[in-house]
Amino acid sequence: TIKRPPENPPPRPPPEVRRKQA
Amino acid sequence: GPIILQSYRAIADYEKSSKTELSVKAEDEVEVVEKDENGWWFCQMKNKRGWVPAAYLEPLDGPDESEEQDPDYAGELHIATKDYSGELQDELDIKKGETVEVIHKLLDGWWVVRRGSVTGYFPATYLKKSGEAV
Repeated sequence: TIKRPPENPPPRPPPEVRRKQA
Repeated sequence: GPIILQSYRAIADYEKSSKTELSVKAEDEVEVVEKDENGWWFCQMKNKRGWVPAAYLEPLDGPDESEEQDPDYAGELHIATKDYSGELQDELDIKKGETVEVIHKLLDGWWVVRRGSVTGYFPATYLKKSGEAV
């Protein structure tokens, strides 16, 4: 069974590796 | 038929901060079992399973833009459920109870929102849809 996701916002990767947003 | 899971590649190292998360290294390949709207994706890698921030993953088979909703420039009213101070320059500071307009629901859980004339990113997990009409 899948547990609930964490309640905190998911961290964002450092800007230099962040994939391009559409 | 069999369930085909989508494969993704980690774009950077991610160190888990709770037991239900999964640590990944850059270039690791994971299979995504469930995509939560808040930007945490439940993944499996070899015999390990756990939640990974979607923003750390890129699809192996090209962009998955088809899953993403188009921007809604009219904006959909939401209320902040928690205070949040932006950590990066492109994030907004919003207090609990403030109303914002959601313009683009991105799959990584960081939505583009507008408050007055200011636009920036805000965590989806701290927003709930308002009952009011625009």
